[in-house]
Amino acid sequence: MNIFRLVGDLSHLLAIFVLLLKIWKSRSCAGVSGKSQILFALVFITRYLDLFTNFISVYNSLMKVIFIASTVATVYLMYIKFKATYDSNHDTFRIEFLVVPVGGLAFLVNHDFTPLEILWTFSIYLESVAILPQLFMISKTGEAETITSHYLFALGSYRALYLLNWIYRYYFEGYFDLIAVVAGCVQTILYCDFFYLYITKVMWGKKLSLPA
Amino acid sequence: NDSDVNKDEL
Repeated sequence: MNIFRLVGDLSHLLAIFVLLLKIWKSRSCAGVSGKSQILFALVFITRYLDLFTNFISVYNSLMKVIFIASTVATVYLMYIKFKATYDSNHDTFRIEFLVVPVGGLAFLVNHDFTPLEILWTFSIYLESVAILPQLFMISKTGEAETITSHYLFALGSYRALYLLNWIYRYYFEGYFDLIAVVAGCVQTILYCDFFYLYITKVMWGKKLSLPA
Repeated sequence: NDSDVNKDEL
């Protein structure tokens, strides 16, 4: 474990709970893409299947449980409890256009052709594009609530910190996983446009609105 | 190959 990975995991945890609290407190999921949340739930479920078979540490197991539970809870709040506030008219990204190609790629490019490894690879590839429905929804509505932009900033920062973690681990531990690094770069690049808007607008107290 | 390395990352 290193500081980049620890801060990255905490940033990820923060993002998930900022969103969960926003929906719970405001009793509304306006401006939030349910499709992205479904993809994130799929990412965690396919990645943490080894939760009961491969114990790494208390921290590792605890975080896996928290990530799965909080993301499933978010999906529940969006599609069941506060379904009336779900903005399905703007959350129109066709996620099958993500899941199918990513599934195919996981079969073709992986470290090991075993079910668990292919599911892990699928999860890594899917996570890199899972935010697209959310970014697409913001581009359609033209703006995002400030709390939603904080959620996105923390979520985007987590994988950027993981990139630093991989640089650290490469030089100090000789650890390198090309699949995770490439997917992590794609994932972080997708946030660049948002990071620019966040830093130039939200940091100065303005609302995040995309140029019309 | 990498898959043998324990997947210790989240």
